[in-house]
Amino acid sequence: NRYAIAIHGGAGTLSKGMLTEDQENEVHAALRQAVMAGKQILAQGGTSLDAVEAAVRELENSEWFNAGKGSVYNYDGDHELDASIMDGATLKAGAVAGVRNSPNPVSVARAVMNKSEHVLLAGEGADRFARAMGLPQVENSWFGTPMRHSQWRQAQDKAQPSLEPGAEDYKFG
Amino acid sequence: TVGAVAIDQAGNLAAATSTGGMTNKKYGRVGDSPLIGCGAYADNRSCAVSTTGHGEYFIRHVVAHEVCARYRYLGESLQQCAQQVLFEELQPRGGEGGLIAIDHTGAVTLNFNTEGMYRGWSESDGEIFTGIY
Repeated sequence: NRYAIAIHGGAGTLSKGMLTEDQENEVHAALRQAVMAGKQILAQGGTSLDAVEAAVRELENSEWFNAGKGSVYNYDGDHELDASIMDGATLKAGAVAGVRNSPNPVSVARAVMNKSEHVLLAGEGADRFARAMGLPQVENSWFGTPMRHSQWRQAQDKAQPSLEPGAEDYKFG
Repeated sequence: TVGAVAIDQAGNLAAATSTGGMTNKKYGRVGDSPLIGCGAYADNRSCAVSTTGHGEYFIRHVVAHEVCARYRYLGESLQQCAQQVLFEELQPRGGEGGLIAIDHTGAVTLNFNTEGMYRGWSESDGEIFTGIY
């Protein structure tokens, strides 16, 4: 009756010293909390689907990671979120792209998997589906944080992308 | 981007990924996270995978499914599959990022070809590990 769980909170170029020691400790604590959320479910004989959803929800709820609360800003200063989930036993899967009002996109993805005949819903339709399923809704501005806003300002200042399609679009992330 | 993979006591695998996307993205740009087979994949016959990184590369290389396919058809270890995709396929083409995976035996691997990946893991009755760099 073994079990195991692994999580990630994003990968990239972490220049040394980007985080203070206190901030690093906060990140480690948030990672531990997410692992624990999934581990508790597995230890009690719960399913791997419930475990990965619980762990990802913890990470979405933490401002330290680019998902859910603390998501980055798009070119227009808004937030568009994506998520997916998949069950290895049945190959059932659910996903959403470009949702704007669901605090936990991974749970909307799971609703797509369990309560629709689709795999991927995108944009306004995905938000409408989340509301139809009675899932919590927030204002789009709820996702913003000072840390991400300053990253967005940096990205905007560095790049003066033309609005012409195909113009070199500065991406930061 | 965040993600999780798990194997439960019944031996079933699952994967999930969630993201806010890329800072300053426009035109409705979507990366690999919501694309099954790219940002997440789970199959009890092989492994569960969740990825993070430069989405366009992870889409072109169908990374999550590529790891599962290598495992299933080449008989490589989970670690070998992950290393091969991240360092032999992606890195030479500029694809930066990482992935976490668990196979149907419960083996865990966390790999990244960048300076760091926020990660954590734990096995039955084992302690909890976390890492940043």
